[in-house]
Parts: sequence; structure tokens; C-alpha cells
Amino acid sequence: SLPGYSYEVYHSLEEIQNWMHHLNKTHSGLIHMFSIGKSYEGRSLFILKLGRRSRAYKRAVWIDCGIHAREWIGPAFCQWFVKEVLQTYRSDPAIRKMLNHLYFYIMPVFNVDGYHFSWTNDRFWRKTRSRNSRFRCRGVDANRNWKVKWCDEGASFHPCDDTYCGPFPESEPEVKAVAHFLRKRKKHIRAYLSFHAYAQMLLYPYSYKYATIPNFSCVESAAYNAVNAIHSAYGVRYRYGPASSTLYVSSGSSMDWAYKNGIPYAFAFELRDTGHFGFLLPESLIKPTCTETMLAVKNITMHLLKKC
Amino acid sequence: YLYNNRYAGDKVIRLVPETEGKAHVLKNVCHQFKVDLWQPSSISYISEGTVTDVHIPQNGSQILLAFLQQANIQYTVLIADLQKTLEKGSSLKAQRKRR
Repeated sequence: SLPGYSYEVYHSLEEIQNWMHHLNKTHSGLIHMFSIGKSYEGRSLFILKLGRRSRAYKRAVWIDCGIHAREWIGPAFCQWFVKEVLQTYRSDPAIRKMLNHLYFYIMPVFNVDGYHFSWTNDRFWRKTRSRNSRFRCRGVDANRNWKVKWCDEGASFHPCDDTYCGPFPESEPEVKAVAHFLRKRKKHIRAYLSFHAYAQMLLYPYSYKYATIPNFSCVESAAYNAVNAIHSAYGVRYRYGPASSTLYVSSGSSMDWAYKNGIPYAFAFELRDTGHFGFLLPESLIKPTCTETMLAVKNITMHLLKKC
Repeated sequence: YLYNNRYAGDKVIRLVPETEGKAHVLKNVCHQFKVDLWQPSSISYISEGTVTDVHIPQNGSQILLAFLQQANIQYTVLIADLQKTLEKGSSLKAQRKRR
């Protein structure tokens, strides 16, 4: 990996993008970086495609981090995941199997404008940075802007609210770009994982209603095994279940959209902690948080490779 | 100081309203003071028993806490000084010094 690049500190957007560029040059056998569009403020939306190149058909897993700007542990985990995969590809049979049989699309920072703003201005910014013509308030909640029961319960029509759903679905260029990308590949993307903080939960659909998903038993058993894997690392307990009843009802979320568009395993992680530090999870806790989360992601991926 | 020391004296408190009446009061307080809600993500989610984490600014905290005490809404302080916690948990200051 990049010499001197620490995965146990939080990095600015510029540092993360430099890191991505570096990996693209130095690990071309396993990594390919590309852009899927531009943010509201004109920043590139970079994705890393991980996996051994193959002419044969391969399924894929999508992972995004940093939908909400202030949840810095998310992008930290995305970087950790890539680092771990590159470092253990030869030594870990599970990782080798994952990369040989699947592609991973990693979006280390979904909300690039918001993330940059949280570094330079307001550490606790949540939304995107799009402007509203009628109000002085900026930004849309990128996890309420998807076209799935858009702006229903759990979202707000008011631009100054932190759960503002936007003027219309996929109004945010970041959301639109990712939605377009996933729609085009929905037949071979088998899992959608989105990383947030904080609550220590592993959530699956539905978020917008109280109902059981058709493939509940497969998804539930994957979640059960994943939280057990998390617990095995440092004894940290994660709750798991449908987002609507485990956390709260919210409409327009990326997880529900992914599921509705045919991705059978859609999860949202709420990483550490449960409020002691909240969004200010210290850098000293990046390593244990990412280590335990890595086990969960490996678990879900191996579950995916078996037939359920 | 990181962020020009703007978070000095800010607190994060946790409230769990015991009744719907207290939840209603808490929602009004959050709305009136335009607080930064850490969890849940929206004031509309606050009801009886909801774990509510609120970031309150230093200049409004005395009045806000007095409101809560008057309404008999118990709270615990999760983070007593946001700026100190920020500085302590980050290597940014050390990195900047080195540069």
C-alpha cells in the first residue's frame, strides 16, 4: 500500500483520493479506479473495483461509506477493507476466494462535498452541499433521496432539516450517479453494503415499512452470523434486524432502494460506538472497529458465495 | 485549535423521555433551540423511551439545561467538552505541528 499511509487515522478527502490514485497505479492486477460522475460541487465520484480480472462472468458486491458526512469511521473502514484485502490476498484463502469469485465496488466517500465540508468547516455536517433556491439552508440527506417511498415517513420536506429528502428523488448528483451505476449492473451485484455510524447495528430491509422481506431467512441468518463474527473479535455486541423496527422507519434509503432493485442482500451497518464518543470515535478505536467489521463483511460475502 | 476552537464548551447530552408528555416538551426544546441532533436523525422520531443524543452549544447550554430541569427531564452528559474530545481523539493537531 502507500508507504507511510496510516489506516488508523482519519484522512481528508484529498488524502483518500491520492491514496486511491496510488493503489490504481501500483495494484493494477487487482484494482481499477474510475469515476462514475461528479458531485454537486464538481468533485469526482471515485470507485475502486477490486478483484482478479476474469473473462468469466463474476458477481459483485457494492460497498459505500460516508453517505453522511460526519460519520468518519465509515470511510476509515472502506480504506481498511481495501488495505486488508490487498495485504491478505495471498495468505488468506477466504479473501482469495472472495476476490477470485467476486468483484468488489468500493466507494470510500459517497458524499464527497459533505465530507470535505466536515473537515474544513462543520465537523457535524450530515447532508450533501447542494443549494436550495428558496431557502438559505443547504444540503439533502443522501439517505432519504432514493426513489423508494420517497419523502414518506421518516423524511422531511423542509430544506433546513437534517433529513430533508430533496426536491425530487435522485435530485442529488451523487445519488443519481450511484443509482445509475447500480441499475446498470443490478443483475450481477448480489450484495449492497452501506456503512454509517453510530449505533452498533446491522440492519436489513425494510426501512420504510414494517414488513418481512421475501428472503428473510437467508438475510437474517447472514446477519446473525455476521454479528457473531463481530462479537468474536473484541466482545462488542451489535444488534441486528429490519431497520424499521431495530432503528426507526425512514423512507428513501439507499438500502431499501438496492433491495427493491433486485439486490438480494442489502445491509446498512451502524458502526461504533453507542454514544460514549458518538461521531468522535477516537483514532485509537479505528483498528478494533475495522477489524471486527471486516469479519462481518467476510462472513456476509462467504454466505453469498454459498447457495441459500 | 481544530475548527478554530468553535466547539469549546459544547456538550453532548443524552435524554430518554419517560413519558409522551416529556417527549413532546423535548421535541419543542430541540426545535426552539435548533440543536444538532446526534440521534435519532430527526426530531420527529423522539417519543417515549427514545434514546436522544443532543449536541448543545456552549452559549445556549445553560438556558437549555434549565428548561430541561424545569420540565423534569433527566439527562446525562456524554461529552462534557466537545472541543477537548475532538482534540484528544485526533492526530490532526500533531500532524499539523509536524508539518
